Amino acid sequence: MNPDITRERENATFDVEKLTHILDGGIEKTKRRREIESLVISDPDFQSEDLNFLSRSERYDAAVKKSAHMILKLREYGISDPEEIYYYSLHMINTPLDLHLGMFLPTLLNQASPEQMETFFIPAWNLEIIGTYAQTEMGHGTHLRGLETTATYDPATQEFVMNSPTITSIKWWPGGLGKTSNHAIVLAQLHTQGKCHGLQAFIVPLRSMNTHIPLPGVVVGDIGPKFGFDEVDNGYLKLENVRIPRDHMLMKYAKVEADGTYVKPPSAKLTYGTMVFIRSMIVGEAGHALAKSCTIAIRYSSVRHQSEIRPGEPEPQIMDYQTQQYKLFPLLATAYAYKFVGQYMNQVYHRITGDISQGDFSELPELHALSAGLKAFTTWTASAGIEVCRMACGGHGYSRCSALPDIYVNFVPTCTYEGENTVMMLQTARFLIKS
Amino acid sequence: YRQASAGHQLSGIVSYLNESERRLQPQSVSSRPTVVNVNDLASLVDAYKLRAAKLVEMAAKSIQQELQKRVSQEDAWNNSAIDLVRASDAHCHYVVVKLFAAKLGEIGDTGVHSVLSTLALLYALQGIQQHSGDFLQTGLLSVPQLSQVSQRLKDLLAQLRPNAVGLVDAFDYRDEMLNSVLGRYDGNVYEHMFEWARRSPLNKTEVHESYHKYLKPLQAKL
Repeated sequence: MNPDITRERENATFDVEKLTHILDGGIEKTKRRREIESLVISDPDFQSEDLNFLSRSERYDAAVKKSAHMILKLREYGISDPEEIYYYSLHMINTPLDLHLGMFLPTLLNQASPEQMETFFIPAWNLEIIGTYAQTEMGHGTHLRGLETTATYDPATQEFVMNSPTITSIKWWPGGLGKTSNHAIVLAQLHTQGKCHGLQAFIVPLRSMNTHIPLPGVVVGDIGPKFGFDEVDNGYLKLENVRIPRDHMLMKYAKVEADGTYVKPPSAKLTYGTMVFIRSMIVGEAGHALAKSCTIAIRYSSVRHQSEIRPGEPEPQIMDYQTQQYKLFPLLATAYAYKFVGQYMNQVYHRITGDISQGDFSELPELHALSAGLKAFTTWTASAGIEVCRMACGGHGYSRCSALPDIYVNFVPTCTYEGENTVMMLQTARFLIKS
Repeated sequence: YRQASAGHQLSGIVSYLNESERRLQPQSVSSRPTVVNVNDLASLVDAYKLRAAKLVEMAAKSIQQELQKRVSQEDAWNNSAIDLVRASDAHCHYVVVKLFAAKLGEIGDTGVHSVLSTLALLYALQGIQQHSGDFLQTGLLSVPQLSQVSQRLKDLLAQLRPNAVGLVDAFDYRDEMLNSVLGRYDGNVYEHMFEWARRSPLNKTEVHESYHKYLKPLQAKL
């Protein structure tokens, strides 16, 4: 153990373990988290060459292998609680199956009719169906009403004809879409009986379940290298008159009868719940990313010696410089602040989910506005904060061995996905002005 | 803001717009008592609340002024977007500070409570320093107080210094999760940095093939 860092720990004026319990939400949570982490860390199948030393294709390959292994292990250990799955998956930066687990399955649970659950859920659970969630288009992001992909109902054959009518309507970005998935839940404008009824979700087969070759009319592939997310095949999807049966439109709420009659959903607010959930998770992620970055920069600052404060004395730890403290300690405070906000949003989300199931939507508008604003507020600050931590490590922060470049490039997309931050802030503003 | 202005009682986190509506009646700044006590977290939370309320009001007023120029509601909104984003930012900042302060109330252990209180105070004061213009403009802070904030912030840095490593240890990231040579738990950074570098694919051979392919032929030509 490095003597500097040992001395630092001896100087602490509080019980570190107790604070860890508070951060986890209790002693039992800490215990369970550590158990799960040990399961993963001691599992040889999760060991791989340092990702920093692999090509993009090798990184994708390693991620697919780990995801496949993770799913088997989750079943073997009987881990099904979302929070415990989250602990388990923390060892993976991002995986091609993230959207299958995080969006495709939950959307089936939330929006599939009982008959559709019968048809799709078990095959999806057993990964015969590998799904993704295709919403964003090359020319359209946060403004959902602007999406151009169409699903036109043909009463003669009781099918929907899916199309990407323009280049800007090509689906773009969904994780796992490029090479991994064989189905996608596609958000498209529903046209029936000559009228457009807005966005609906459709299950679209993409690849043969035997050969994995793309089906006729489906043009699908990887969008190419990105700033980060090397392990994930973010993809593009162009649909050319792809026909799907009527029962492939998710019909728990909105429906289309055999003759093409459209039946409205009971409430337009239903999808807001999912948005609040995802954005609450992102707030927690901001605390997590900042906490990791602070851990790296502050531990390093306690063992790095540089220059001098009083001439002739040994080089001090760089954490003794006020400027270093001023860079890092407010970010440390911010990391704690965001961890606590993440806990609060999680509790609130569970409470309102209960309310919604009772048909009480009263708190939803405020929470929707708050989660949008907090998602933007925390991800902007955390992204900038990670970069400050990286720079605070001097030149070594530039090396991939610090892990800070990876943390940065894999966290910074949170500023644009699940709603571009400026748009999120304006959503909150709308509620504030209305209030 | 509109509902509060019309006298409706709001519920939830935005109910401060009701309360602030009264307190922010136009009166000269000098006669309004300054609320910030740099040592009192509750007072700082209150200051963030009033700052948020003020920025919401300013954004609303901007929209109203735009509407008086006979532009459409949408254009008035877009021409006030910068104010609106600032108002949302201030609202979120208030919520984060408020929740941090509220969390302290749940902490029983005195040692942990003390160090987290220091962190919360630092977070709040740093926000005030970063957005001092807002706080000055709303009369929540006076210029002399600004230097108090700076001084107090420096004191807090020194106060936190002994606990910095403990506070990051509490996040409890295992080395395998952090995957960072600089952030190793044992602090033995340089040995492992050298070891890591030696495993770089470029070091698989002592002489990389590009030397024979390009450099040596180049030398022969020159």
